[in-house]
Amino acid sequence: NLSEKLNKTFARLRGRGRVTEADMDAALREVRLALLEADVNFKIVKDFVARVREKALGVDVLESLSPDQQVVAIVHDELTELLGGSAQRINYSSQGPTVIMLAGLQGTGKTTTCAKLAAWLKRSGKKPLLVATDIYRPGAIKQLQTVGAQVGVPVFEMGTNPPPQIARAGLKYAGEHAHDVVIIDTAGRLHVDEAMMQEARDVQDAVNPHEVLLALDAMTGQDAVNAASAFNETVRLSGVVLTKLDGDARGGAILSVRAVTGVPVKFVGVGEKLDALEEFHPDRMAGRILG
Amino acid sequence: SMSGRKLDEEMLEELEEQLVMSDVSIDTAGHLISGLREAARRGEVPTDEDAIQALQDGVASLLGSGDRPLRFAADGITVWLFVGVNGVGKTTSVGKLAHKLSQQGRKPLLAACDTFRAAAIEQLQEWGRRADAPVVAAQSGADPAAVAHDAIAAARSRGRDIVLIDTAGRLHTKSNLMNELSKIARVTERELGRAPEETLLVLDASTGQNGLTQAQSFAGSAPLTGLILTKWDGTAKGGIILSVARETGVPVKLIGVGEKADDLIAFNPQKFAEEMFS
Ligand SMILES: Nc1nc2c(ncn2[C@@H]2O[C@H](COP(=O)(O)OP(=O)(O)OP(=O)(O)O)[C@@H](O)[C@H]2O)c(=O)[nH]1
Ligand SMILES: Nc1nc2c(ncn2[C@@H]2O[C@H](COP(=O)(O)OP(=O)(O)OP(=O)(O)O)[C@@H](O)[C@H]2O)c(=O)[nH]1
Ligand SMILES: [Mg+2]
Ligand SMILES: [Mg+2]
Repeated sequence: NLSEKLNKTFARLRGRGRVTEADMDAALREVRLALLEADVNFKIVKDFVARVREKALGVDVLESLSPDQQVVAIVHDELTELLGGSAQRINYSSQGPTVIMLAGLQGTGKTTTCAKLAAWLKRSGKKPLLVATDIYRPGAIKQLQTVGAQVGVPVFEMGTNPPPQIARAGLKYAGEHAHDVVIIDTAGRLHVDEAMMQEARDVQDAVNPHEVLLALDAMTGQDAVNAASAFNETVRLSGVVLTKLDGDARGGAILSVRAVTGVPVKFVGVGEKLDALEEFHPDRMAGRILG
Repeated sequence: SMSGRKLDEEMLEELEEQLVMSDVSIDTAGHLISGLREAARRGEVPTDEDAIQALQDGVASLLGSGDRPLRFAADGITVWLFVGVNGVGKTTSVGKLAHKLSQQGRKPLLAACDTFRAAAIEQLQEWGRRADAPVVAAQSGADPAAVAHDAIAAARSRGRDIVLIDTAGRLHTKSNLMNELSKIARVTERELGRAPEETLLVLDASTGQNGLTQAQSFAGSAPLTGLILTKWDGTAKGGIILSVARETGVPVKLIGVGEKADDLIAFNPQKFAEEMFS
């Protein structure tokens, strides 16, 4: 892992006498490799390593007794700070139902996450309603109805009517039936599919969600920033749900997404079961990315 | 910035960056760039255009020859098994293939061996209707190996000539699920009297370095005969398949380019390499 590699790098260097700035570059190469292996975006890695270098030289790491441990600590702290530090809670409505919309690329875990969120909110005393707007994928509505039933949350659907219309009707239904949270599941879509991105925008405009959450698969590679930026430009995102974190992907894509869009992680998906939703811990994520 | 410019170290760095941005591993990118640097020393790539062409050829040659059609049984029933982690496009790929097979005059039968996920069976049944292929399923929670066994028996008794087995998405880190997959593969092989003609790992083109781990892990549970790379209609380049090719030798056979029945094309290494640099 990175700690061991830096230990080796500095141990080898220290054997030759005083540690120099060139030696720092060797250490930073290891940091760069670790981040790229973890799927952090190439450009973000460049900026990040430059920041670490500045900080390390600033605190005179090279004079320290254990420069390897100091560099790891700086990297870890910088990662933690980048990943965390902003509103990670749901912004509830001050009047009328809170509307939460899930969006993202195909297969990232939106439908499953909608049910997990519904269960989470129900446990905290809310009365959520799920709304099915994926009118394309075979069995999508049935899937949401099935997981909705599994967590005891009703599902509003209107067949294959236009998604903005379904969303609007779902919000109206929520108001009439004392639901204080509306969770809107949307179809997976490519950020390069103009018609589908417009549809997402139309759903947002129809119901003005208090939260628009991007479901991001933890195993996503360099393309994560392209998709996240495009989604953020079309439907202003308020948060990310990082899914499938129970796998062994390092998850560096989240660093890139956070760095480029500024959007915070609000939840993490850690399994297929409907109770597998947890709060995000930036320091744990930093450790995971570093391997 | 490319027009007869001489190949220099800065250009090599730019090309390496482009590879990494396409999810090619550092290791494989380094390997390709070293090869290019050697070619440059021998005077074989005077300009940047030569360099890009040489790199494309390097990528294509890593991926092997493009002519790997899916295999059919010489006699008896053909079986193709579809495996992979959650959400990558297994069920959709099964549906697309079933549709194509029916169009070709074959008689596919679909085995709904995802007995776990909500509405997985319904999703496959809809694809069965589109492809005009019967679907063998059991109740939710049934043993997937038993469903596979029953599907092959059903194909025989109903005169179907090819069985496509859809399995549940599973993370390779879950040993109980990987054991379940081994069992499905074993029972299938026992019922057939031979290994399935194809065991296809489905990989999402937007997957990062974890894609290699997925391939290595799944290969440990069932001998893989091919890869299907899905969602190549997005902006992700799918460069992880270069590492998978180098480390496992499993050939890419098909590429998913959309969500409709016709959106599955044969893998073409040259075209894939060109796309990586476009
Ligand atoms: N292991 C694991 N699997 C997950 C997690 N979240 C979702 N899944 C699985 O990922 C697969 C895809 O989940 P879906 O909820 O259907 O994804 P989706 O984004 O709604 O898919 P589309 O609507 O087709 O875009 C399913 O097999 C889920 O069970 C998670 O946190 N961990
Ligand atoms: N754009 C695009 N979407 C695809 C492609 N292949 C599959 N999809 C979409 O990806 C999502 C997931 O597809 P599924 O077939 O349900 O994936 P799966 O691997 O069976 O998922 P699980 O069974 O839950 O593990 C669906 O929304 C599909 O329409 C492709 O080639 N391109
Ligand atoms: Mg869905
Ligand atoms: Mg499936």
